[in-house]
Amino acid sequence: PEALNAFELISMSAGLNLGNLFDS
Amino acid sequence: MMCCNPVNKRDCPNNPESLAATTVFSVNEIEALYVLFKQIDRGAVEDGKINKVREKFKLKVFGPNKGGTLFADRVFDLFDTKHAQALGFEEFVRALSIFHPDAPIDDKIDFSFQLYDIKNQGFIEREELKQMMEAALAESDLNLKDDVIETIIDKTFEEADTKKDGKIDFEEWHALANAHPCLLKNMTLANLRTLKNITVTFPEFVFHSQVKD
Repeated sequence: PEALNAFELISMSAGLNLGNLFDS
Repeated sequence: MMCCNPVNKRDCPNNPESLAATTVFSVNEIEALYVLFKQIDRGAVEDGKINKVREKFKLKVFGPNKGGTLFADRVFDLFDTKHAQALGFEEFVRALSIFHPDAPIDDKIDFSFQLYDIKNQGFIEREELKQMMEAALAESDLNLKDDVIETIIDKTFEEADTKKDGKIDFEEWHALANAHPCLLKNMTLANLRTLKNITVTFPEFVFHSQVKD
């Protein structure tokens, strides 16, 4: 994680997965 | 296949043709999205509590253990553009349109900046970034020591804050996002390209789409 910038780390987080909307 | 709970075009409270004209979606896709929307909305309507809409949305997107997160509230607020604490279908479609693979990249950059500008100040401060990092790490069950978090933030500001004023404004965010396309990865949902296959997920839609693209 130290090699990432902060926004990369945030965008990889589980909290931003709108794809779950399409799970039946 | 018989359908016990049909959703058809007449059920759609908004004009799908009008929405299709102002988003990347076709009329058929908007009808398909309405089926999805009703899945989120139905429980809330039956419950009769307006805040239940927010809870249903968060539950659907973030799962049962992620209900109280910073990002859950932030994403909902950006979808709820009328600040009604309710998920209107038109706002739902317009927000999802930004996540379409064919949506303009500038729209994705704009939306993601709003997402990270949690105080709506027009810029991202160091403290906000740290707050978001800590929320993201907690949601991902990752543990980083505070000095590691501070180092990552230092490096991020060193690169992003080109004006050296201690904050990341929209122009700087635009440059950073263009330099690191992976920052926008979550701004594209491949599922939206295959909405025409919505019948795989929602079989009841088979008989009720009345428009052919």
